Amino acid sequence: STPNDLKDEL
Amino acid sequence: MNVFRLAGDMTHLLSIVVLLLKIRTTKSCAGISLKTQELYVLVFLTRYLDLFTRYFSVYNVLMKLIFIGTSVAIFWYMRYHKVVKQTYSKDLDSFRHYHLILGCFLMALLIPFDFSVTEVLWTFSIYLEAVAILPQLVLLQKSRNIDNLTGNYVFLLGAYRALYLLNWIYRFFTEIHKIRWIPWISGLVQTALYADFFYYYIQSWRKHEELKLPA
Repeated sequence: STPNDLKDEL
Repeated sequence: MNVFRLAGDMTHLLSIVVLLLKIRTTKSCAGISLKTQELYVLVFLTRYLDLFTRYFSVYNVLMKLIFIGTSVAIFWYMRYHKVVKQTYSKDLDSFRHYHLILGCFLMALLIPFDFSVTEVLWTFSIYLEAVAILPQLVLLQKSRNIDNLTGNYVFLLGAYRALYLLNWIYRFFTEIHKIRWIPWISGLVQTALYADFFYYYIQSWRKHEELKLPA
């Protein structure tokens, strides 16, 4: 599963 | 963190502060859609599920708590505060927002970022936020005159996602180097929905006239 690299956003 | 995202977060925070100010100082929520506020509570609750499981920074935790707290507070004011709830234009706030919730949930099941509960719900929150402003825009079209604070609230809410689009372009070239179709397309749709509002808002600002949306 591709990591969700936008998870550090609001 | 980059300047576009920080500006976006601050604009988003400012929009919520302006709305809370309007409701608390005027003790009125006239012209505000309760349905859009409900959708935003759902957006934040489904997007910030990892609030207690993944730590990014103090800023990230703080802002998530503020966004959840303020959106619930606004919902409470409009739904239960004895004075404010009388000023809610229930008959004008007629958009069938449950259709938006169902539609976005089905979309998230079909095209999620990843097939896990948290990612399906995260995708749901991205899709839902793209259309969450619709009940509010419909209500504004039905309102005869739009007060300044309400106009500023909607403008700032639209501007924040436009800044996020710049943030995604910046991150694409500097760190991610991959296209994130779901947030990008949702963000474009979200910002596009404000297009005509932006036009009339800037016109009213330039001509020093009251903001009025064509019916």
